[in-house]
Amino acid sequence: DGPSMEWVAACAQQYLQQKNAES
Amino acid sequence: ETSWNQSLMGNIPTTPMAAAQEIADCFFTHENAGVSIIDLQLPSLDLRQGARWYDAVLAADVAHLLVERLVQRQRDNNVDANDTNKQTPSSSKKALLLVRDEATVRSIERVWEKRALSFTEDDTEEEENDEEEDEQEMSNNNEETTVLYDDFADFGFLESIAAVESLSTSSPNASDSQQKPRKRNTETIDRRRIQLQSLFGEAIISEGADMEQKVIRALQSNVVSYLKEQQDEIDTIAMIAPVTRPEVMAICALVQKYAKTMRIILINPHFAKPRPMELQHAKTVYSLRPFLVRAKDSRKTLTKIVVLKRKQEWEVFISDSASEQFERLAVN
Repeated sequence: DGPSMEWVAACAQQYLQQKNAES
Repeated sequence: ETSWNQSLMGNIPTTPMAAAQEIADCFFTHENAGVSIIDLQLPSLDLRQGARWYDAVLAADVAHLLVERLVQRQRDNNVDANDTNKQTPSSSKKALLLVRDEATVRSIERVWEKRALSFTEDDTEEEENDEEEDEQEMSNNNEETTVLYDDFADFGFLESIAAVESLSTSSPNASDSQQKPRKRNTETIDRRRIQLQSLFGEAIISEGADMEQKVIRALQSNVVSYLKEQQDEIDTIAMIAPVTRPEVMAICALVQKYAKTMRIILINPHFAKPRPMELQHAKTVYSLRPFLVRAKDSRKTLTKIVVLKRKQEWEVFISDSASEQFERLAVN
């Protein structure tokens, strides 16, 4: 039930990479 | 909690009242039967994370306040639908709140009874006003007003909110030293709409060849016989933390027997995968899952994630070291 942890982790990774690139 | 973004994520479920309010809002009013799951993965409320932080009384507070709200809402709907002066039996339904065994019942009852005897004076102004009005209404209670105030549960509800909100922990001794008891008629604490009972009573049921037989026998004497007597009265069954195999087996039996006619709420259950057949159609009404994120090669865990379900969709919120508050990352 609910989103998989892999999907959540992938979202987080993408977000953090984007943040790193911005800074 | 300091990063929680209330405007995006809703009420912070860090007190029993806030949790009950937020979760109750996720139930649709027309849901009068079927199985709903509440999945609140906060250590103090979640036995699945181990017994170290788990607080059975706190979990019971959330469940109690939640079912009280739902029963009240159902009652209001029924009263609206009928003539307000003629309250039918269906307008005064009750809930059965189930915990594992009698020892758990006793520890919860002990705290609830103690609270009922020791109200504090540091309630919020609003609560004070509400209580003053309640007392006035109760003191004016006579034959003319009996129809309107025939059930003091409404007032008991307000008082139980005050009681729960006023305690920072649910320890049985928490109110002893700091809180000043208020003289109060304990009969006004209305528990008539919530019946706290155990699945298995004093029976200790472990996994084994005779488990099913023992579960059915214990369930029969503790729950089924009670529900038989009260079948016109009870419309909600809530079970806190069914996590062991005997408990899940008992829940499946109850679901099979009552899910078509009653609302069944499972709070922080744990099932084997795949889910038992009886629970295939159970709906997750509210879910909160907090996580910490770290890279595989690092011990640094500054990124926080919350996976939240309030309505149909699942939302993912993130707060990294640079964010002060959670922001929405994705919707699934």
